Amino acid sequence: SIEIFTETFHIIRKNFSEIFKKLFQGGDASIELTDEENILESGIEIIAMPPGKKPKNINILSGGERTLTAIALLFATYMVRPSPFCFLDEIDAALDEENIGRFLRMLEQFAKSTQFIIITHNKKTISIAESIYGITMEEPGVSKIVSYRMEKSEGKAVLTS
Amino acid sequence: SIEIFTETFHIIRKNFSEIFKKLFQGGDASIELTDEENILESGIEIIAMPPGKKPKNINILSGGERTLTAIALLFATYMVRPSPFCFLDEIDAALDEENIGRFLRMLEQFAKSTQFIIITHNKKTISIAESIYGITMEEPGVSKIVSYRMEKSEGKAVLTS
Amino acid sequence: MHLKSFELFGFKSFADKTQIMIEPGITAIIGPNGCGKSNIVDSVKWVLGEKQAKNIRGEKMEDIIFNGTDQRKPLSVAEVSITIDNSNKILDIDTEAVKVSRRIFRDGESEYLINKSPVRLKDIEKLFMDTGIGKTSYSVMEQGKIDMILSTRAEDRRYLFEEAA
Amino acid sequence: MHLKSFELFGFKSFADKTQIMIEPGITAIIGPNGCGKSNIVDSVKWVLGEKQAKNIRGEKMEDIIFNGTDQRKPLSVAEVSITIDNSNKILDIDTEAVKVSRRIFRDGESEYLINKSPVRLKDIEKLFMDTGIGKTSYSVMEQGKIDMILSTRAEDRRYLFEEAA
Ligand SMILES: Nc1ncnc2c1ncn2[C@@H]1O[C@H](COP(=O)(O)OP(=O)(O)OP(=O)(O)O)[C@@H](O)[C@H]1O
Ligand SMILES: Nc1ncnc2c1ncn2[C@@H]1O[C@H](COP(=O)(O)OP(=O)(O)OP(=O)(O)O)[C@@H](O)[C@H]1O
Ligand SMILES: [Mg+2]
Ligand SMILES: [Mg+2]
Repeated sequence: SIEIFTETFHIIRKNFSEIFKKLFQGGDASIELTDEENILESGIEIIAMPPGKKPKNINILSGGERTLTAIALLFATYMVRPSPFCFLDEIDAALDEENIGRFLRMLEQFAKSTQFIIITHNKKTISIAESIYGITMEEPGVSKIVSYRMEKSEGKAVLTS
Repeated sequence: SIEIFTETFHIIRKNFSEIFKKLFQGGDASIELTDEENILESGIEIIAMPPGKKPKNINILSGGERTLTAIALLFATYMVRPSPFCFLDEIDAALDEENIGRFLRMLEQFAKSTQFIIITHNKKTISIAESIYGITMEEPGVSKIVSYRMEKSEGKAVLTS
Repeated sequence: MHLKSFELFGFKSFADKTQIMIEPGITAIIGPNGCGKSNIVDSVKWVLGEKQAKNIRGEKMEDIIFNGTDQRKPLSVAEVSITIDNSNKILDIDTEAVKVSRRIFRDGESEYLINKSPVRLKDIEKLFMDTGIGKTSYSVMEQGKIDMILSTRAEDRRYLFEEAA
Repeated sequence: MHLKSFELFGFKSFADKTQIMIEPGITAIIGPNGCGKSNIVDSVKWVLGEKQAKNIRGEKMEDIIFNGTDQRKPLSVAEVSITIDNSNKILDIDTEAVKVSRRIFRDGESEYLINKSPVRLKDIEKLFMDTGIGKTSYSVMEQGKIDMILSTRAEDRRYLFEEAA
């Protein structure tokens, strides 16, 4: 219905702006209906401005800026409709180390109420995980799983099985 | 003309197979014409089989396997028609550390006759560069360049200007 | 309601039966290129009801069955199960945990089970309705697709908001 | 024939004149997200004759002119120059080094120069014909596009082979 969609839209927009500002430490972001007259069919425009920048459209943002903006929108939607679990496959690929840190601090907040299963090659991301699974292919073409426990005191992953 | 295209096609196919086997340390790869009767308009199929695997089509390969396969095809084409210089923008993003190492060893061979300008966040890739430029944005939204020289003996990048 | 574990058997590169227990908080899955990490993500989309093979990198649904290596013969069936804690009875099933399974055979035949009882795919969809599970557009973020929402045309982006509303 | 240097002035985030010298071998360009690395790649495609704004992440060609920040006003012209060593006279110009420049103004007007003399875009294309420069489909690999050759349909892949032939 129009009321539910409009109310959800406004909440997501508010969340998106707050989360974007946290992840970018400044700047501004919004979502807008392309056709205010036709709410049930209108498209949705995304406006994202990292600190100091005035991008005319979202395509001229950098790879890392686009990833961080998409993450902000994802989390903004999550706050409205959390899923009990969420799978993220190498979403840190385009992020530099500083942005990975900001993303992870936010992920830890959301992880208090949602299980996150995150595939990554990044050491920083691995270091904040409570449990780690390693996949190997000792036999070519056949996947095998081993699990590690993070020895947080030593910052090292210890094979448990 | 048909002769030139066919001859080039066969050379690229041979290069592709050899380079793929080096990068994957085994396996096999080929390119095939989809329509042998119509060489001037035929499409080109890519077949790539990492060691031990029998993928039905190229889409079921992993992100890193696809990147490495595309790199093999790129280098295969290079051997036929080298460009004096080549720009590579974060092509190591999906590769694990071992595959980055294999890619870099091959890149160093090609770099004897081609200038490569490679954008990267990866420390291993940075460490094989002869010169390094850092881009910064101290003033928000305005790019500024600084250059570094690699102190290879210490494995550290030293700011030169 | 949280995820307790899931099992893969014959699904893509998981030729041998594999169980993955999921704790609260953050679980990292690591490993070299091509070892099977994204295949795990595909298996979750699939057991939750994915209808299109191309959305899990296949051409036909049967492509997800382990198709053999130089050393091993192909298998004839793939099965994925997901076990969800139900101690707060949010799912309309009277057990402490609910196990949902999906199987596919070489001839394309599919089977679905809830706690080992055969059901239809729409019973699984009905089970998960309004729980946030199964609406994978924002609970499964695939490799290389994180900024897809930005490249999609404005008109096509509605689905994400409609699912949340 | 090798690249000696290139200059950006007013191109995207390079509001101030910036020169980049290129040595033989491997040059790495590093820096945080959004600092301008891919903009450098766009500038090379553009000075070599890119005709479509969308191929360098713009909507209109004028989008590549520095459009200002909270602290700085927009500029009215963007210029990129590339200097190529020509000591073996492979390029049909009688100088030791050849400097190719391209400018664009806010009203969309474009200028092209070879060694400071105004020329047309097709003179630049003619200069680079058969040198491997300018055919950027395999000498410029853009961010996120490395495996595009694998996702393209078989029929559309010919261009890479035709350029090499
Ligand atoms: N039906 C199948 N039978 C056997 N192997 C399969 C099947 N489908 C896919 N595979 C194999 O699974 C591998 C891909 O696994 P996956 O995409 O999970 O890798 P990954 O761990 O995510 O790697 P990356 O880090 O590169 O993304 C491919 O090499 C492919 O050959
Ligand atoms: N015409 C313009 N005027 C001013 N700034 C611009 C213009 N066009 C693009 N930019 C800015 O350039 C930035 C993108 O730069 P670029 O894509 O080169 O980043 P990058 O260093 O490659 O980052 P990443 O590591 O995330 O890929 C954007 O933030 C964008 O706002
Ligand atoms: Mg993967
Ligand atoms: Mg970039």
